[in-house]
Amino acid sequence: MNIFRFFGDLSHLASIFILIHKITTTRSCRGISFKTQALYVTVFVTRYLDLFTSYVSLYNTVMKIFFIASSCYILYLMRVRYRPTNDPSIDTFRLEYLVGPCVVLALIFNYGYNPTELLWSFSIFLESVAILPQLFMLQRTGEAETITTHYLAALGAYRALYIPNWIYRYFSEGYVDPISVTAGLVQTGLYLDFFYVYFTKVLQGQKFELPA
Amino acid sequence: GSGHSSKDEL
Repeated sequence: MNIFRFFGDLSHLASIFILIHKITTTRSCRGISFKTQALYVTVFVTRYLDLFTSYVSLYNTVMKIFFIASSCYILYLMRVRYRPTNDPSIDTFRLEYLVGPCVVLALIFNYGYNPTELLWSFSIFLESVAILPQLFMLQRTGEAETITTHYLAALGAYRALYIPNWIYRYFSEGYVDPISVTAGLVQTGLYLDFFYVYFTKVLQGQKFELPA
Repeated sequence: GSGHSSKDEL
């Protein structure tokens, strides 16, 4: 554990609390992609299956349970409690374009041909693109509530902080996990456009609006 | 090594 990793995880936790706060205080999940949230549940469940087989630390276990539980809770909020505020007609990204390639990539790039390793690898690839339906929706509507942009910024910061974490680990442990690093770089890259608008508009007090 | 170092990450 190093500070980059720790603050990355804190940022990830913060993003989830911001999202739950947004949905429950506005009593609406408008602007949030159900597909992206469903992908996160898939990511967490497939990756954290090792909860039952390998123990890392209390921190690790508690965080894994939290991520699975909170992502399921968000789906519940969107699908049940605030269902009328969820508009599927603008959440149109085709999931098969994401899931299919991730299955193929996991079959090619993995650390062992057994269910746990294949699912782990699949979850890493899937996480790297899970935000795309959300970004696609943002692109389509051309604007976002400020609280939603804070959610995305916290989520992007979590990914960005994992990069110095890997650099630090390379020098302190002399090992690089090529699957995590490659997928992580791609994932962080997807946020670059968003971050540009976030820093130049939202943090200057303006509304998040994309040029027409 | 004994596996891949990022398995302890979240």
